[in-house]
Amino acid sequence: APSGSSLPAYFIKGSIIQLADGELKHVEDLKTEDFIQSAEISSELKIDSSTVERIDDSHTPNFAIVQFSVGEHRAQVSVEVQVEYPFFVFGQGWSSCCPDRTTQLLELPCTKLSVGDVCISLTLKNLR
Amino acid sequence: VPVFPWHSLVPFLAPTQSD
Repeated sequence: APSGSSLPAYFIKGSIIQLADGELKHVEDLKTEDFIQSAEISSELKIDSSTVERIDDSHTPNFAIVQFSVGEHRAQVSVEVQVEYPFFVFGQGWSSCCPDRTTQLLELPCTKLSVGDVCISLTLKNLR
Repeated sequence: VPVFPWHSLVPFLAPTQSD
């Protein structure tokens, strides 16, 4: 990818994403409903709400540590990501710690990820 | 042109199951 970012190619504007029902969309055109409906079709994956609790600088340049409260049990999960890494916020769309960098590197329209934002994440469906 | 599955885009945040 000519993006200058080490993020996967599917985050670059124009990438083609296949939803669970087979429909194809560009990554920048995805809506909250696309993820919810795809998860409903999925036999293994379910959508969890992950609320941003903290965003801290990492010791690694251009990385941030994002702490989430995941699911109904509010489990604490921290991830270290590039500051341009886009998360999908419910009802809002792509958001990152540094939206300017996301837009510059990936051309993906993006807003600022903030404490309190509720992101879409995945967990396994209960297989019991 | 590569086609990516929708779930590639979503972080997999799996809390430790306690129940």
